Amino acid sequence: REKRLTLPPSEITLL
Amino acid sequence: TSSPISALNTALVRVVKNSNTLGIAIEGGANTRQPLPRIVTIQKGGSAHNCGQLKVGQVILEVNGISLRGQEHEEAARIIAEAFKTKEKDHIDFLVAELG
Repeated sequence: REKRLTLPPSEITLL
Repeated sequence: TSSPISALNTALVRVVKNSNTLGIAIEGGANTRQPLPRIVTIQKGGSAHNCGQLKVGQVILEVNGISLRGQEHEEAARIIAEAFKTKEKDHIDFLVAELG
């Protein structure tokens, strides 16, 4: 089983 | 589990809705490298900018008492957008923390 090494990049939302 | 956030400088900031826009951009959320939403931009002329107390780099812990801990990006953004949109209040209370 592959271990995920990095978290997904953050999205940016303009509010 | 103990919270590292509790050891940081936190501030309760009230943003009055005195402009058509809130005027902040946020990044992050649960399951990202930035687990709590962080302010990356404050637009001039927006309510947040007019308030003068929110700063780029602060992380948002709570919005009107609603914790953003564990909320994914989209949900955190929705909570903030709803807080700005509702006519029940003329302001939004942000609990923010200064990092580093």
